[in-house]
Amino acid sequence: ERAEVVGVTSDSKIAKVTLLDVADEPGIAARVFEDLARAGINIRLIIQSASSEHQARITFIPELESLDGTRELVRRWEAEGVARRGVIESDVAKISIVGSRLASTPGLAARMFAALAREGINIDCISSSEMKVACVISGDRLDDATRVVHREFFPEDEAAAATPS
Amino acid sequence: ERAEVVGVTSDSKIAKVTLLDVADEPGIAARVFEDLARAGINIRLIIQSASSEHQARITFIPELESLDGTRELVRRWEAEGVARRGVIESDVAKISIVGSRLASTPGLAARMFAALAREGINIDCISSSEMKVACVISGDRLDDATRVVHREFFPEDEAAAATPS
Ligand SMILES: C[C@@H](O)[C@H](N)C(=O)O
Ligand SMILES: C[C@@H](O)[C@H](N)C(=O)O
Repeated sequence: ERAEVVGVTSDSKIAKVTLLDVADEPGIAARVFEDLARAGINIRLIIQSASSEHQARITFIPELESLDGTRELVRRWEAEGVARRGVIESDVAKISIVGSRLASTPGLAARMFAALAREGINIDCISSSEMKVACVISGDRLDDATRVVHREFFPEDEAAAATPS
Repeated sequence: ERAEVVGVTSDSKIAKVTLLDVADEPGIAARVFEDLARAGINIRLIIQSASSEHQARITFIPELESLDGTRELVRRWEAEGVARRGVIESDVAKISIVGSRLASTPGLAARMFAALAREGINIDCISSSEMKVACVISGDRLDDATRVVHREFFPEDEAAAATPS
């Protein structure tokens, strides 16, 4: 199977929640996502990079419409010491390339990152798998980002729109 | 489409590289992954959670067989100030649930995290998308993790093995 990018998708009806300084011990991630599940809050993305000194940081991307419910949970996690602090931002967007064997072809992800960099767009978060590389960026840059990433992988159809998801 | 988990996959021939304190400005992620691509290093997973105070942390999962090439690059990034420090660990493994509409059903990810927690398995990194939730854990816990996650989602076929990937 040849590695290739088959599409560019974007999502702007999202928020970003970062839980700072959660204890890096078994059961914390379960607690956070069980609480979100019980509150019926859909999550687009979960990202935790490696922790250090027994403190971890968990970022998740809820849908914008569930921001009130999410804010309530973050307050409760801070009060109960699940996280030292929770930071909620709603001016974010997600842009992704989708395809096959993406993760095992490092050049494809690099090309996406370079297209964003040339346009001066900072990458806030990254999450990748075999079939998708997703970047969280500032919401006001989504149109530029979609245009330049689309041009990078589909130069021949500059006019084609990205599929909003 | 109903949300469901269709499989559990695992991967132990991997390493974990964490770049600490990279500058949170456009072009850094592009530089790192262009260098990896040029060196022909395949990456299983890229994770960057939200940064703070203009410093970011990037974690990526190369294949174990390319550890020498990766170590060389990390040394160069440290020398050139791309990252303050790079931490390389090779006793890690990845376990994932795969299926459809996983990200929008928070309860499924929570069930995976809870199954690991009950077994006392700490989660080092998390990366999720619509079709996959992947956890990086300590390599010596992979067999236990595969057993308990498999039992959580496929209780009726306790005997079935997970698909190594
Ligand atoms: C931080 C969180 O992921 C923790 N390590 C856990 O296993 O739940
Ligand atoms: C840290 C890195 O992702 C940086 N923010 C970039 O855009 O390249």
